[in-house]
Amino acid sequence: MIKLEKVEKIYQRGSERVRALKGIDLEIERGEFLSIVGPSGSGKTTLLHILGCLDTPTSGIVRLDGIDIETMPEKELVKIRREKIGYIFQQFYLIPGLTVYENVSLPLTFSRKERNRSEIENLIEMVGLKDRINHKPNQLSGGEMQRTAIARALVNNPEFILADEPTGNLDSENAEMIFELLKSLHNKGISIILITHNPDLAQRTERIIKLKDGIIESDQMV
Amino acid sequence: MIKLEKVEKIYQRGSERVRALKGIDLEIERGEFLSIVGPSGSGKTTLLHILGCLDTPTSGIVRLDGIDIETMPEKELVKIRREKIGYIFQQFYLIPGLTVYENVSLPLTFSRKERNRSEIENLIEMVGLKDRINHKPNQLSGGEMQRTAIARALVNNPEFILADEPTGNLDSENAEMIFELLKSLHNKGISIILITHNPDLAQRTERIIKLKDGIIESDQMV
Ligand SMILES: Nc1ncnc2c1ncn2[C@@H]1O[C@H](COP(=O)(O)OP(=O)(O)OP(=O)(O)O)[C@@H](O)[C@H]1O
Ligand SMILES: Nc1ncnc2c1ncn2[C@@H]1O[C@H](COP(=O)(O)OP(=O)(O)OP(=O)(O)O)[C@@H](O)[C@H]1O
Ligand SMILES: [Mg+2]
Ligand SMILES: [Mg+2]
Repeated sequence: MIKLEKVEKIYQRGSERVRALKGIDLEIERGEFLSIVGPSGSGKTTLLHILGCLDTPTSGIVRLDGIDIETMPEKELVKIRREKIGYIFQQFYLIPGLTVYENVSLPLTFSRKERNRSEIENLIEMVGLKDRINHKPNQLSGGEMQRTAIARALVNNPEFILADEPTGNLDSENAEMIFELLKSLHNKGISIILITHNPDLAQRTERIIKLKDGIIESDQMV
Repeated sequence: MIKLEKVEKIYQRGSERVRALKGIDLEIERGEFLSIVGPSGSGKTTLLHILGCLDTPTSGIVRLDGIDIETMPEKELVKIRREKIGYIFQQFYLIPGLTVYENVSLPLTFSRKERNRSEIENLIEMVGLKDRINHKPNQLSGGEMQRTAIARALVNNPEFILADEPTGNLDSENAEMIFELLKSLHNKGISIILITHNPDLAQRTERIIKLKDGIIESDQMV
């Protein structure tokens, strides 16, 4: 369970202060499938990074299963990030010199988990990239890069998937395939936090958190 | 006027041959507002790069106002790319060390055109980034980066705008603002070629070209 208490994120640039998050109170239970929506620049990616322990708030508390993450040893946080959470980044962040197969396999080298070759190929096939398995990122289309990032997020069998606009570069058919994949993972008990600009997809999750100018404007069950 | 005759684009990777475009015949008049749609990997970005003279076909002919671009001196092609065409890339390609203002102004250093400070600020305001004008790309949200790339494509007052999924990272309100901006430019006589995964936006252009597996599946007036 993740709990945010009065979380603020402020970026200081010289004399300018950007308040990306202004006092967020939020509780997310295990097994939820929720979406975060809101205008460009409203703080969604910032919020997701804090929920995923990739970033710390400027003020306020983040609790994992009741424990303030500030009191957790770094080793513990690293273990959580590597083994329990799968991230799909808005900018993908694929490694240029590695193939689709190698990019997807990369998290395995950091976690203690093992997957054999055919399991990884199966994952790559699930996102429709079987014919691109040996391509490098500069030999892929935008949507193919996005799908590589999606497969990579799943290779560790994570308990949480944090997905930042995973269908932004996909046509409706591929977007549907990815959403169905997320739903099936949710049915197996995985918690999913999805940032999306697609209102139809948001409506098909269980709870919608609307951000606006760094605050939660509404938080509703669908 | 752009004319493609039997255009093919083949990527050879070792023994593997990827036929990204398989025989494209296409004629686009000045002043058109057309969209290119199709599944991820169907060849849209490849087609746009060839239409914009950023890439050459493996076979087939590209004519600009009747002239085969293979017979054009490189200087002429460079002039066209820099002065006549504004590109919005699917991956943005902003320069990391430069601010929004500097990134937007960059094409001016390559073309002979001049714009004064307030004209550039006006353009940045038109895409809603007035408050981010001094931010660098790593201090911007995904949609803010996308809007910076959009403003940059317009700074040279181009005759053609080639836009590769310019609203993929934008909420519906910002997407609408960008589409309205493109429409107003079209009303001033600028030709617009828009790749989009958003069927509603495609329906609001004048002509839709549907790609599938590297061929034109259909080419219809809206
Ligand atoms: N350098 C390359 N080498 C090999 N294959 C490539 C290369 N560049 C692109 N491709 C392949 O060509 C096909 C067409 O790519 P393109 O970028 O045009 O697709 P797209 O329609 O824009 O897709 P998307 O909607 O995902 O952006 C893709 O399947 C891609 O894997
Ligand atoms: N390092 C930084 N320095 C200053 N401001 C920043 C920095 N990083 C992000 N911001 C600002 O914080 C705000 C929130 O950014 P965030 O990436 O969370 O937005 P978002 O809701 O994900 O937007 P989008 O839908 O465009 O992806 C933005 O307005 C952005 O300009
Ligand atoms: Mg974002
Ligand atoms: Mg593309």
